[in-house]
Order: sequence, then C-alpha cells, then structure tokens
Amino acid sequence: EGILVSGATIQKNLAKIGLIAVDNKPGNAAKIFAHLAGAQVIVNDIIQTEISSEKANISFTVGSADLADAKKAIEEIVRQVQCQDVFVRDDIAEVSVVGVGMRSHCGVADRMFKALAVAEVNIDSITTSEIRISCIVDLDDAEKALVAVCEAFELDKPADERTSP
Amino acid sequence: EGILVSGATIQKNLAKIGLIAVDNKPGNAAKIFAHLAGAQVIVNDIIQTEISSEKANISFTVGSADLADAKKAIEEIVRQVQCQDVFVRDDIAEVSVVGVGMRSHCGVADRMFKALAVAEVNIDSITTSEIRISCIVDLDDAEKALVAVCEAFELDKPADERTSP
Ligand SMILES: C[C@@H](O)[C@H](N)C(=O)O
Ligand SMILES: C[C@@H](O)[C@H](N)C(=O)O
Repeated sequence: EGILVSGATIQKNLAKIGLIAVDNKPGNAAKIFAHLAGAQVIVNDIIQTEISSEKANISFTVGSADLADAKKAIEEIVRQVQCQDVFVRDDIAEVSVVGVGMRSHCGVADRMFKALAVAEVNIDSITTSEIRISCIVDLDDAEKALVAVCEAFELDKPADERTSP
Repeated sequence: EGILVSGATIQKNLAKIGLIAVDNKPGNAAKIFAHLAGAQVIVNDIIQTEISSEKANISFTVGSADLADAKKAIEEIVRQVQCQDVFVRDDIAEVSVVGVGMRSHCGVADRMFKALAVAEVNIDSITTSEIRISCIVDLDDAEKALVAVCEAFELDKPADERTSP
C-alpha cells in the first residue's frame, strides 16, 4: 500500500467544546461557526457525527487561550440550535500520526488504536484525513500516548528499517 | 491569514456506518478497526465524538463496494463494544473544500456552512484537517452542494480575483 508513517506529534494547550444533540437541520452549523467567527475565536478541528436524523453532536477544538471566548459564544447560541447539553474539556491533548497514503486507514488506524489500547489510554475523539489520524486523549496520558504510538510505528528507526505501515 | 481555498470536490459511491453510544473505555476503537481490517475493509474517514464520559459515537465512511463487508463485520463486533445502535447510510456524498492554511478554519468553515445553509442542504457529518473541510450531505443534494460551495468561494474566477478566503 505504500503507507509511510513519517512521524507522530502531540499538541497540548488545547480545549474541546462538544455540543450534544443539536437539531439536525440546515443552517445550524452555519449559526454556530458564524457566531464563533464573530467572537474572533480560531477553531482548530471540527467534528460532527449524526445521532439520528433529528439530532447531531458537533465538537470542536480551540487553543486554550481561546476557551473562555469560545464558551461565552457557545452559551449565547445553544438555545437557537436546540442543543441539549454542552461538554467542555480543557484537560486534553491531541496525539497525531502523520504520513502519506493514509487513505486506506485500516492498517494505520488499527495499529494506532491498538497501541493506545495496550497503553490503557482512552480515546476521547478521533479525526482523520489523507495525511493524518488524530486522537484526543486525557492530558495526563499525553506522554504515554506519544511513546506508545512512536513505538508502534518504530519511529525511532530509519524509515527503511521499519516494518510497514 | 493567507487562506487560499484552491478547489472543491464531491465524492459519491460512499457509505457511512455510525455506531451510537459505544462504551468509552480503552481498547474499543482498536477492537472495531482491527475487526474491519481483518475483513479487508478499507476505511476512508473515521470520526468519533464523545457523548459523555461513559459513551461515544464512532462513525466511518467506506466505498459503496465495501459496505456489505463492513456491515457484516460491524454486526459481529457491536456486542463486544456495548454499542446501542448502528446507523447505516448509503445515500450520501462528501463535499470538500480544499486549500492551504485552513488551520484557522473560522473564515472557511463559516462560509462553507453558510453556503450549504442557504442552499438548504443538511450537513450529516463534518471532518476537518489543515488542508480540507468535508461535509457529508444527502446524495440527492450533491450537485446543489457543490455548486453552492463553488459560488461561495468564487472558484469559477482566477485566484487573484477572488475575495478572501
Ligand atoms: C447539525 C447541523 O450540522 C445541521 N445538520 C446543519 O446542516 O447545519
Ligand atoms: C470509544 C473508544 O474510542 C474508546 N474510548 C477507546 O479508547 O477505544
């Protein structure tokens, strides 16, 4: 498959806001992110999953410095989007595996999740793209997670000595 | 910010499987994706959001051709991860906006969601990365969504004649 995982990163100073059970109708995502843009909040990753045809969960990460402004903006908008609950976590870190050809994630995702499972690190949320897989974990587990992932992908060895992916 | 949205894409022939309320404890994501890897299913994007400290939603997309194998593999594993419900959608398309410097999504995400809202296209799920923002929409809305997004980012004009982002 030619998947080459070239590195792993950890990002701290991160916070996550989750909106649980937002009305799943056109315009609600636009309302939330327009309101955040208006509050000059820079959003990192956005994740939405559908819970049913009526409801969806939307969560997003911001730099820790923006958390207070983001929280305030979200509190102002929750009623307009019929959101049932807001979840805020500022004790998180994001561990990512980066590389080319991640498209067929199965080899990479499987190995990353297994490494975190063996290290007893809980995965709070997941996002993937063609070039990376990112997991939000507890801040206390950040180093443990990074070490587990580096070992699983043998990132301490030169690329040509690693077993694929 | 130097955000340059360079293009928009639409991907059909896609299906999405959502696992609702999976036990949020270490090892469960590894079980699910190891089982899919064992069934030779190539997974596109993986999205997980937390619903509470006990439960999480995990969804992933596969090519339409892999849906039957993926469904079978998931049915075999749902009890082991205490998943309450499985959601399958094969009537979807993924519309993406691609470009460099998307990191501070607020300008781009906001504009994309607004374009879809005005076109009355419902967003089923969202994933973002440094280089793209992707929304899953109903298959029937695929063309409408692509046109709305291309107009919002003026993709029919040369890059130097567009208003930022
Ligand atoms: C929940 C939210 O994303 C909604 N489905 C929308 O289209 O805006
Ligand atoms: C839900 C699942 O991702 C679980 N939290 C895990 O770590 O595997």
